[in-house]
This record gives sequence, C-alpha cells and structure tokens, in this order.
Amino acid sequence: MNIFRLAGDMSHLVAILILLLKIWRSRSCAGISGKSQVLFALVFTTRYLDLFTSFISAYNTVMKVVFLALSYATVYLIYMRFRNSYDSENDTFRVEFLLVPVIGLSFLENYSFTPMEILWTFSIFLESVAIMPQLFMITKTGEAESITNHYLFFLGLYRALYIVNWVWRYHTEGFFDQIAVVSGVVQTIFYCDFFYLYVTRVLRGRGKMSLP
Amino acid sequence: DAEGKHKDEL
Repeated sequence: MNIFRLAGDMSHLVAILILLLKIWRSRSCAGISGKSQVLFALVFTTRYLDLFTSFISAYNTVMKVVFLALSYATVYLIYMRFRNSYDSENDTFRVEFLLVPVIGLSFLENYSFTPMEILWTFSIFLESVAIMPQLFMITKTGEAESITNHYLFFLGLYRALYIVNWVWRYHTEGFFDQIAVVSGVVQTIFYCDFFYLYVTRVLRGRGKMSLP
Repeated sequence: DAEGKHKDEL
C-alpha cells in the first residue's frame, strides 16, 4: 500500500458516495446512466469473488464489501426506488457492444484459464469501458448537472492515481500487472477529454457543461 | 506467479 493507491481508493469511494448521495438527496436519478451503474455492479461482483477464497487484509475485505454494497444500493435507487425519474429514453447505449468484446477478450487474454481468473480479467476489461453509457448519455442530452461532473471527476482521478501507484510499485517492488495496467491506461484516456472540459468549464463557474 | 499478485488491488 502506498499513498497513491490509498488516495486512488479514496477518490473511488468519494465518487460512488457523491452519486449515491446526489440521488438520495434529490430523490431523483435524472441524468444518471443506470446502464453504467449496472455494469459497475457487475464489475465488482465478478472481481470480488475472491472474498470467498482468499484473505488479503482487513482493509481489502472491508473496501470490497463497501464497494459491492454501495454499487448495489445505487442500482436499487435507480431502478426501484426512484425509477420514475430514471431517464431511460436517453440511456440508450447498446451494452452488448461492450459486453461481447469484453467477454471474448477475457477468454483470450488472461493469466490462467480458470473461471476465477477469466471473471477477474472480465471485470478489469469491463471496468475500463463501463462509463461509456454515462458519457454517451451526456453527449446525447448535451449537458450534465455539475454534481454528475464531480462524480466523473473523482472516478477519473481514481484511475489516474492508480497509474501513479503502478509506476511507484514498478520502481519500488518490480510489480507490473500487464492486464490491469493496459486496461487502466485505456480507461484513463476516456476521461481525458472530460477532465479538460471539467477544468475549463465546471471549475470556472459555469456549473453545467456539455460534451462536444 | 501471476495469480495472486494482482489480488491486493481493488
């Protein structure tokens, strides 16, 4: 554990909490892609199956359980509790276009051809593209509330900090996880355009912003 | 030893 990794995990937690509290307080999930949130719940479910098979640390176990619980709570709020406010007409990204290649790739490129490893690889690949329905939705509607932008900012920051963590780990422990690093870099690239707009528009006080 | 090595990250 290093400071970049810890800061990355904390930004991830902050992002998830921002989204959950936004929905809870406004009693509305308008502008939020339920599809992205289902994909994230699927990411955590397939990655954290090792909760049942191996113990790494108390921190690791607690964070996994928290991420799982929060992601399912978010999905519950969107599709059950506040489903009247769910903007399904604009959440039209075809998820199968992500799932089919991701499933295919996880069978082709993995550390060992076992169900657990294939599911772990699937979760890593899926996480790198899971935000696409949300970004697609913002592009379609032309704007997002600033709170949604803060959510995306912290999610992007989490990815960027993980890259710094990998650079650090490579130099200090010789650690290099090819699958995680390659898909992590791909994932972070998706946020670059957003980061630029966030800094130039949201932080300079316009509140709302639109993606080109 | 690929397996196990990456499992400490979330």
